Amino acid sequence: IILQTYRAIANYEKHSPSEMAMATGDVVDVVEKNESGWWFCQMKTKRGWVPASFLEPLDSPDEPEDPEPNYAGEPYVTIKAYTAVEEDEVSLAQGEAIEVIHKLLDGWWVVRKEDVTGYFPSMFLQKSGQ
Amino acid sequence: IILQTYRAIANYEKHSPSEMAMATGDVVDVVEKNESGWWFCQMKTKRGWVPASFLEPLDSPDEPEDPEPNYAGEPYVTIKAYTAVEEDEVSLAQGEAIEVIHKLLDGWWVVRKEDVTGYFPSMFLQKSGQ
Amino acid sequence: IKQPPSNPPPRPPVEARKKP
Repeated sequence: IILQTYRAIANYEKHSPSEMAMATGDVVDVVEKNESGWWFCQMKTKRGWVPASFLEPLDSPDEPEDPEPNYAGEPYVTIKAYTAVEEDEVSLAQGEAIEVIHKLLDGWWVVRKEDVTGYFPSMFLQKSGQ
Repeated sequence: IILQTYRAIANYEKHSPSEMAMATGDVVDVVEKNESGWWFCQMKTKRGWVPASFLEPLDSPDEPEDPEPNYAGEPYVTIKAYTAVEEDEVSLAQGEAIEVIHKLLDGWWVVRKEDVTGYFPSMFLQKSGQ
Repeated sequence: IKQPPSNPPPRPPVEARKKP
């Protein structure tokens, strides 16, 4: 049988184990339409880029998996300017030499410029000497 | 290769086509960990009950698929009491005879009791004479 | 799990509310 395909028009958070949460835009196949207004659906497999900071490991949710910090610092250069948004971030122009202290998996690395230390987007950094 | 499995710790709305939206609790397999902090993931297939009112058909989003109303009314009886929450809903005790005017697919049927008309949960109604 | 939840589903989200 061919199942009908529908799209979620709003975020839906589940309130009981037999329900399924949906994010706006999710595409689902409808397996059963109950006249109560509850429809049993199967989420279409989807793939894409998501921020690592929104994820935790399923098996060991609390085990830190970030690499160890390197306080000696590793020389990097900024390939794009960035202006700090949060107070624990660092503003840097393009082409500045900095030292990377901690390469966090969420892409916000701890960097040091002279005596200023803070978070900076890793995608705007390039290893020195490359 | 065995992909690592992670769980979404918050809702994430996508901001560009190559991203994937997530609802809190979604389970994903991590295909690639980019050091920018963007991870390419594949959503684990999930199934469950969702409210029909949060869905629209993928191909014909605006085509109404609800059945036609029956203004003559069909006799039903309430099998469970319900107190109106929104102003367009009707409060009824258990065992009340009412008439169903419109059986909407989202499970909120338009019912009439004497001169009062409004929405009532279909799961608390039973066809009369059964 | 073929039994739907025992409570009524939520009303349509506001942006989808059809005029009665």
